[in-house]
Amino acid sequence: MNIFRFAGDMTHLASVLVLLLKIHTIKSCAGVSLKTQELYAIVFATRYLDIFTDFISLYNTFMKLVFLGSSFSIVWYMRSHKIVRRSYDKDQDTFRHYFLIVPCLLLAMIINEKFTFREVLWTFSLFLEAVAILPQLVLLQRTRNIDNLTGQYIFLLGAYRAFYIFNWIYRYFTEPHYVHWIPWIAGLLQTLLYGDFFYYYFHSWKNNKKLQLPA
Amino acid sequence: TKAHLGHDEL
Repeated sequence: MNIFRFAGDMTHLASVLVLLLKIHTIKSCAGVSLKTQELYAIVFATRYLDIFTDFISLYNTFMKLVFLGSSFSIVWYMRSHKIVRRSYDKDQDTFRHYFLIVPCLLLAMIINEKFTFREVLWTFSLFLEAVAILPQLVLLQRTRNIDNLTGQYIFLLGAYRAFYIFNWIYRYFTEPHYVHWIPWIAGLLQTLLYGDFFYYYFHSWKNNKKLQLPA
Repeated sequence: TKAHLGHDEL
């Protein structure tokens, strides 16, 4: 464990807690893409298949349970909670996320470190996570402006993967034979996808005006 | 080992 990875995990934890608290307290999910939340639930379900078979550390197991629990809770809130579901804008959240799942699965069948069930699904979860934010960013473009909490959620989500890139650089230089191109490339692509959002988020924060994304 | 395969990360 290194400071970059720990900072990344805490930022990631903060992002899901910000979203869960927002939905739980104001009982609204306006501006949140259910498609992105469903993709994240799939990402965690396929990445943490080894949660009960390979014990790495209490921290690792605890965080996996938190990420699984929070992502499925958010999906449950947005789909089934009688009040929250009313604020879900399904007419705007129309990104065909199955068009993301199939290519990621096919790619994971081709590019992986070991062709086993668990390794292919783990690789699939990395590719899917890289593009999971797309429905949310498309929804933001459509609804034009976003409330602070959703903006913070996306900012933290992008920042966590940026921290992980520093973690991979650190591990590359400190651990011999630590070379994993698949998570590195997927993680870099993921962070780049947040690029324009970061740009507008930073400028709105600097000029202290409401975050408006260009059409 | 798990660490080798990079699976020790979240």
